[in-house]
Amino acid sequence: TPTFAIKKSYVVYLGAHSHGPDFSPLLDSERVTQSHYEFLGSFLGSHEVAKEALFYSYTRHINGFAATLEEEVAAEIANHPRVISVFLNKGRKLH
Amino acid sequence: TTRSWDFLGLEHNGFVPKSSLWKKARYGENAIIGNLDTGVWPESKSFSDEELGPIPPKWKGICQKGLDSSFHCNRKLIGARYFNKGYGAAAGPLNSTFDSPRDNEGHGSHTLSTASGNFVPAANVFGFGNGTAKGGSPRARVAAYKVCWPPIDGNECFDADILAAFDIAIHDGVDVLSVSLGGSPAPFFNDSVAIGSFHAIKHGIVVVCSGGNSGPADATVSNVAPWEITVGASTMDREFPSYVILGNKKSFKGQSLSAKALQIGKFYPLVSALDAKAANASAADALLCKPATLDPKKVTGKILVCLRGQNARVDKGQQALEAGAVGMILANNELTGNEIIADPHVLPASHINYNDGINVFTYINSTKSPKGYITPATTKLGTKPAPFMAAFSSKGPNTVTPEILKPDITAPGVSIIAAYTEAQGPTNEEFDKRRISFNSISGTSMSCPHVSGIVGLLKTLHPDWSPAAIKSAIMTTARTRDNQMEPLLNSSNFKATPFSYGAGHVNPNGAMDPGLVYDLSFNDYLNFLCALRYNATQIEMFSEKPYKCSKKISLTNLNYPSITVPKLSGSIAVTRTLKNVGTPGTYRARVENQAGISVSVEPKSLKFKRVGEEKSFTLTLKAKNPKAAKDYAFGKLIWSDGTHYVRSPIVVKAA
Repeated sequence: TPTFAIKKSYVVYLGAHSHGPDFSPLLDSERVTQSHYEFLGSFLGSHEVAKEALFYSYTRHINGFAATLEEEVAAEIANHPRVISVFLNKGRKLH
Repeated sequence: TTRSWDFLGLEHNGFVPKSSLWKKARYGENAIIGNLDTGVWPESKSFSDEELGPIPPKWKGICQKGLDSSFHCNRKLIGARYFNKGYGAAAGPLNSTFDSPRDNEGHGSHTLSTASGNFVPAANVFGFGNGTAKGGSPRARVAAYKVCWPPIDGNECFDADILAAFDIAIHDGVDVLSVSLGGSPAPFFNDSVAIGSFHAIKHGIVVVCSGGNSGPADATVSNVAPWEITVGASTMDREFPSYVILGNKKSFKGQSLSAKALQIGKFYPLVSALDAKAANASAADALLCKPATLDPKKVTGKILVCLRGQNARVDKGQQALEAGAVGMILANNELTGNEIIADPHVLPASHINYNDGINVFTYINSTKSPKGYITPATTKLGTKPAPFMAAFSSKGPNTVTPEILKPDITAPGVSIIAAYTEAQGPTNEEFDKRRISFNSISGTSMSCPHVSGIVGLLKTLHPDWSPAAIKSAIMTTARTRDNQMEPLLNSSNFKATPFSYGAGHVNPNGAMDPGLVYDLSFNDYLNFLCALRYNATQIEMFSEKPYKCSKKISLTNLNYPSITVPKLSGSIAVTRTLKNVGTPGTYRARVENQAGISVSVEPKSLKFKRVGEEKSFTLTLKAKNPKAAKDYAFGKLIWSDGTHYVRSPIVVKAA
């Protein structure tokens, strides 16, 4: 019987972007998102699977993405030297 | 808000003196204040754009209507966006109503209008607290970033959405971000608000956060990063008294904004929620008037007495009404003490303090046919003492970096009247079909945008000041005395400490001319991260260029406007640097000492010849004997040239 790992949503934080002064929201954002797909794809096996898992690509100032991942994959990503932190997409309260 | 700006000294009975920060800062003209919250009710008069000029050219944001064709922006509400993918990842597929920045809850409209709403005359809640509603930066522009949605397990706002909103808001060109939400403190780079605000301050954006409503227990404060301004909540000099009168002629002053009143002078049977318990309910739940815990046969036609839990604003009124009560008395527990909050209940009701609650319960338990009456609420101004700390306001110490005092400041956060959604009734209770344009709510969510509005004014007045300089100006000019010139109290009438109020109660007119500031650059924060043992590779990921941690790094030496030493062993020398942002002058140091700790400052005076000049000093703290300051001790450092008073709290605990 196949078993299915539980997937949860995570934020993967990679630091800041080094966009130049002539940052183009359209072109550069697309380039950054592609690089996020590539990075995540290297853990998930393919660009396509990464595209399905990733639901936010932070492209302007914050470098990172949010994706639905298995716990083991999240732990593996957290160990990558390019990664500052990986944390659960938790809920916060209005104060 | 209809009273708090008067209480904060920006106006007096509607008159705005020339010396007011409002006049000096042109009411925050053209500052842009963003709000991460539940969205905005665009039809509110607080966001109309009459008399406002063109949108500032630096603005790059959009009005993302989504599927809500009735949503609109204007020259006041210059931007709105919504972020729901992180929420959707937790909640499952979302329907089309989630494709809108519209505020269906009320919280976001309230906070945004507190920070920057227009002047709106005749604002009130069922006639109470009537006045002209005003935001802190009434001529600033606003942008709503909707990141909070209906709660899932009590949580409304998800990290992935919060981070997305920060990323876009920085790009859009906001000057200030107001963030009235939070969670359990976590390491800074596992915390979406800390990460987002770290990137924001790098771009000169000031981030103001609420400290949380988990007080009065210690070590409950959230949003504790040093680059955030963290705000506690306190009262102002306005009350909405509604008296509870018992059959034995004893009376107790409560608070209420009930639109309905009992028949004048008629006494009603009084029943404790415990005695009105339904057969299958627990006594503890019934006493709190939780849903399905009350027996209508025991409640109908009576005034029901419920005990308040941690959160006053729950559906106790609805439960009482559903069970047939004619009125409700809400009594504090021991923890919430004297903090009584005026809320717009669905039935005649009054919220009373802990001691009075005990008296009411004792009367019920000792009387065969207890009777009571609740007088209609009224509005009373000029009450004393004010401010005092709200019991709900979260407290330090900071559990992530105890060397940084949090909260930083306190501001009005109790019974604040500001704009509201018209998608909900004022109690947010299901069958409250009433709709009002302004509502009264309480929380650090309400105090946070007061500070955001003040930051908007300071941004307009001093566009060259860094986020750290603005924060320093706000903190070092804060007050620690109430309107009776006595030390700030907590809700149980004890002296409050900097763990409740940080540097003190915000004083906007003082903040425009602090004399000196404790400034910080982005590199100082990188050094702070070095001290937290982030390695060079990680630091470079934030700095975008090679960065070498300086050798001598200590968390206590971050140039912060407050001084905290959580583990004093023997003695410690703490260094700070002051920058002159006022006139040339000589400042002398004075220390208000703390028991068991000796404090010395070197040099004792600093002479500033020009604006921008920086001078450093060392503060040496020493435990007078090994047993001294086993618990936290509190003191104060004051630099003064006779005109300016640059105050810093000192908080020390011996190791």
